[in-house]
Amino acid sequence: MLELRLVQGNLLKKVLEAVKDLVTDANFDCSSTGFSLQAMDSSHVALVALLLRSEGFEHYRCDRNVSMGMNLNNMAKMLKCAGNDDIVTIKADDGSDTVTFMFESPNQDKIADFEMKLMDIDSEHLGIPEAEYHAIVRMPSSEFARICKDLSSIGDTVVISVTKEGVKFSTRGDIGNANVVCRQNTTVDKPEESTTIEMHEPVSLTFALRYMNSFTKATPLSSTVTISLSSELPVVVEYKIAEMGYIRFYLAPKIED
Amino acid sequence: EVKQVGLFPFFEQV
Repeated sequence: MLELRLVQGNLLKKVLEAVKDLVTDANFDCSSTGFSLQAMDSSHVALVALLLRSEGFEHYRCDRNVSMGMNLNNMAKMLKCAGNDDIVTIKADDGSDTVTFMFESPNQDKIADFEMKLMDIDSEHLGIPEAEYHAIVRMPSSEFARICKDLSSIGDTVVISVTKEGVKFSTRGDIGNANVVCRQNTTVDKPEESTTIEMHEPVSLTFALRYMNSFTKATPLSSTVTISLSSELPVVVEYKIAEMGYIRFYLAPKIED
Repeated sequence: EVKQVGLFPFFEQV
């Protein structure tokens, strides 16, 4: 028996909007730790890792570890039927081939349940080693989204370079080239509007903007984004989900042929 | 010319 009651039901709606274009089908894993997902895109270039910790749910019952295969587009369709203020409960019986999403309006005057068929998914689970990153950039998520969108109108790839001067996002294309430099700025009144750069050594890596733009669909989940870079590892683009966990996107770089 | 690589050289399947 599985029963997870999430008062902030719209969090789940936002999570689905953030991942459904990157991954078609995925296994959601439910354990005493929380509700999680790890999935790669079809070309095995990008990976999404989601964790919603059990403590973040108002009620969390998971009698045994369960893995539920879901089509994310279908799940998003069902969650779109929930109101933004609705409480969402995910329910599944042991051995069942369906999952039920229950939506309750805040004043309990409307209760809906949507039952979705589960699917068997053979997914490859990757071990992600703990790593020291050469540079960690924390900046407003809306600013990062804006930069990715702007640069993708010029070129297909972005070079992210971190030096003591700041973080530079560069692209080039047929019509010209563009550079955006963000300097460390911690003097603003609101911490969510600041940019901080923790650099152990300079790093410069090239990534496909198509994936970066896809990651920025998670912007509504968090006011800040953390970009961790190392010359030997995929970049990590992390959006913290307040009091619940995170959504992390890993992207392999483009390298000189 | 830059080439897109996959995640597998970096992460191992478990």
